[in-house]
Amino acid sequence: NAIRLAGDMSHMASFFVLLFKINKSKSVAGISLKTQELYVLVFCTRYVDIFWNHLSLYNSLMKVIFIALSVMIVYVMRRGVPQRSTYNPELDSFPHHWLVLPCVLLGVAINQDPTSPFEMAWAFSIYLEAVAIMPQLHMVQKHGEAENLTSHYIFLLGLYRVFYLVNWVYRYMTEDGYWQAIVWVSGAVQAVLYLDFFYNYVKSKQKD
Amino acid sequence: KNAAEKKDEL
Repeated sequence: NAIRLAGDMSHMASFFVLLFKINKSKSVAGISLKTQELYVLVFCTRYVDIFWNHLSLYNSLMKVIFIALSVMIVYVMRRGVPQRSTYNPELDSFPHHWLVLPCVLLGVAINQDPTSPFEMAWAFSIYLEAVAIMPQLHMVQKHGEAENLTSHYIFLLGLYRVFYLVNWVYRYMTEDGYWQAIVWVSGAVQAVLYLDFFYNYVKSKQKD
Repeated sequence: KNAAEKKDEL
């Protein structure tokens, strides 16, 4: 449906905005490497089914694109010259292990098929995605204010989540028996994390 | 719907 597509497009746009920013400004200052690495982990654990679930060409293609773009971003941040010298590890100080560990435990404990390692990995990726933006938000707070393109990037990620939430409501009403507790609860948590950012983003845009 | 069929989102 169109709402879901809008979500995917803003998600994809967020990658391109970030790649544009780090290529154009030659700097990754203010970007959390931890968040970007968590996204690589999210996509790699969620999309292992790319090898056997062929629901549509669109889905398979988007999975490849999401993995490739997230790996590319981490690559430029770690290896790019001069980008790698502009990274601020002292500001990227969020204790990310405390995000990953509970998500692993949750993924093992709460999933759609307790006998399947894939379902555990999949549930883990859903839980981790919900909180993966936290190191980035933490960095924005420590920095004081995010650069324009960085804030557009975060905004697009939050927007993607909002579109997906609306899409779930739509699907629940139009598709018989459509019901996804794990995804909905995690998605709602994820959206809530953006509230404070959204508020400041809109406020600063009004000021400009 | 089974678990695999439900995974039609990204």
